Order: sequence, then C-alpha cells, then structure tokens
Amino acid sequence: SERSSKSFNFGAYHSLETIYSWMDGLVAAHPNLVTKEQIGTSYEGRPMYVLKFSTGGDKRPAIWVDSGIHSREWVSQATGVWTANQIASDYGTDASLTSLLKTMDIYLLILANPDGYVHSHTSDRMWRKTRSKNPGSMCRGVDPNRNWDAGFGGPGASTNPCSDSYHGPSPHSEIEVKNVVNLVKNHGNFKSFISIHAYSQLLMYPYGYTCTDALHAAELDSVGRSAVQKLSSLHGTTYKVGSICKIIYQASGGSIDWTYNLGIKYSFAFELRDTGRYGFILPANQIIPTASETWLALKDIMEYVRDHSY
Amino acid sequence: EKVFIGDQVIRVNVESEEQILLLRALEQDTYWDLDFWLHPVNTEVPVDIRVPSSSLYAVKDYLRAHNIQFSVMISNLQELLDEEKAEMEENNM
Repeated sequence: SERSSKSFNFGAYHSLETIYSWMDGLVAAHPNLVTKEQIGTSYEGRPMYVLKFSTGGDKRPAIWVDSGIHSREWVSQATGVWTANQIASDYGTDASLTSLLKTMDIYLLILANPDGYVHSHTSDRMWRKTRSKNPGSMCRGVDPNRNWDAGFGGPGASTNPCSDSYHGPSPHSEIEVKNVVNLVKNHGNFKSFISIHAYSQLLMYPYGYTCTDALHAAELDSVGRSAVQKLSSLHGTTYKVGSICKIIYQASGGSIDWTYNLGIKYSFAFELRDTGRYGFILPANQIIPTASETWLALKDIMEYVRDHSY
Repeated sequence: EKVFIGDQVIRVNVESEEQILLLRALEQDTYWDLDFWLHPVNTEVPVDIRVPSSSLYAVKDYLRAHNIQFSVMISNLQELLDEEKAEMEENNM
C-alpha cells in the first residue's frame, strides 16, 4: 500500500527502502511524466536515483533539486518525497507548473546521501556525513557539502576526519558528490540548482567559500526574497535571505558555489524550518507544513528561472 | 545503535562578540564531545549545542562562569528519538 501515492503517508519519516519503493509507484502512476534514473551508486553500493520530470525533448533546460545531503536532516528528505508527489500531481492541473514542464525538465534527487541516511536510521540518528573510510583514521565519513571543487579546503571546512565538516582528501572524492557532478556536467543545460537542507530557516545563494559578492548577487537576492515572501504567506514562517558567507558563516567546498561557478546562475540552498524546539528532530507532524511552504518558494524560483532564460 | 540518554540540546542566544569567541573556544575543545547543531556566528543567530550527558555539568558550568545565558531546548534527546522511532514503527505497521 505504501507504493500507492494515495495511501502513502507523506506526514511520516520513512526508510530508504520505503522511499525507493514509493518512487517506483510514482513512476508507475505517471509514466508519461516521471522516470527514475540511476546516477550511480554510493560508497556502500546503494543505488542513487534521481526522479526526472519531463514531457519530452533531449537535454532541455533543467532545474535540479536535491534533498538531504546531510543525512540527519530528515525533514529535507521527507520534503523531497512530498515535493516529488506535488510536481507529479500538479502537472496538468496547475497552469504554471504545466507550462514550465512544457519547456523545462526537473530533476529531483531525494536521497543525496543514501549511506548516511541508512546509518542515521539504523546506527546513529545524529549522523551527518557520508560513510567512506578515511585512511589512517578511525573516523568515517566526509561532509559532502564541503567536498565540491569550489574553494575546496578553504575556511569553514575541517582537515580532521573526525570532524562533522571534514572536507575529504580531494575535491569530489566522495562518490555521492561525483555522481552528481558527472550528471550535471554531462547534461550541460541546468539553469538552476537548488539544494535542500535543514534547519534554521534560511534561503542562501553563493558564495560560501568567500565573502565576496557573486556577480549576480543582487538578482539572486531579489529572487530569494520573492520566494521567501511566498513561503511565509502560508504559515508565517520567517526566513532570512543572503549569501552563505554573510548570513551563516564562511564555508568552503559547498555544492551551490560549484554549480554557480560552473555557470548555473540560479543556485540556491534552503535551510528548512525549525520550530525553535526540536532542531534535527522535527516531529513528523511538521513535515507537510514544512514541505507545503517550501513548495511555494521552490515554485516561485522555478517560475523565475523559466521566465528569465540565459 | 548509538543512544543519547540524558543528552541535552541547549540553546544560547548570543549577546556579544566576546560570547561568540568563548563559544568558539568551546567548539574547538574536543574533550567534551560537543555537537554544534548551530555554530557561533553572530548575535542574530542562536547557537544550539548537543551536549552528551557526561559533559553536561562541565559545559553548563563553563557557560555560567562566563555569564552566558542559555536555555534547554531538548532535555533528554533519547526520549524524543524513542517517540520518533515508535511513530515510524506504528506507521510502518
């Protein structure tokens, strides 16, 4: 019954197996819109699947969304599941999304760090990193959001394999990161790259590895503020908007800095809601409100990207 | 499976640059095995720290000694995780 979108409980946290199985159900229910593509395997050999929402064409301009690269941020993956279902069910009924999908594709990587996600379910709920072995250290894992080739190894990343922000031995050393890098480069036509994290209610744009303004900072700021206005309209959740460096801290090797430097102008990262009481242990009854408000912001960004081709 | 019995998450609403520096010093100290959920950045952003039960007394003492105000956001992390797990199992059934 979990395979059916109609009976699946979107207001609950699920295991990797359940989510992967549910993806098959989504594809089966929307065969002309959704495909599940394997982009590689994780360090521990788990498949990594991206859901592709497309109405046809080859390498159309596309929007990338990933969720849960930090495994313990469970509301991110849960939001990814809800969002996938929303895109599929809104196509054909929501005029704006339908028009977007007539000309663009959406790629959604719900589980960006499958090994870490499984580890957070089975062994350590607070696990954040990948699960790769670090030679010469008893500590495992690399922070996959410090592992991208963007100011790699600079401020805001740790050289210590035991740290939760360890950047890894080299850029893209983590297979989970490399799989995404390969897909993005081979595709070559992504216009937007959005990464979903939790928590602390922020919408960020490049850069993180430097506090210098990105070339398009003013435009990205404006797009971000518009998106957050939409988000806040649903439940009144307050967000801050700004560059990673200026509204959190300098952090090198982040995904959206790499994509921005690659030429993907509309690169953003979300930090989803926290009720101020639970941090990473956001109760499951907060999943749907979180995903619903995030969708309004996502849609606003996507519409802007559709209307501002470059 | 790792358990977090008695671990607390404490929230510090930072009031000054001096407090940020003191919290950063705490962050550098690996002895207490602290897990910073939100890092000390500026006075506008709170700092959330998961403190293992074994370090609770010492960490709270450190904060009080430096006149850093804090509140307990999660009083026993394992209780919340148990609730989360029970809810997931129920949902699976």
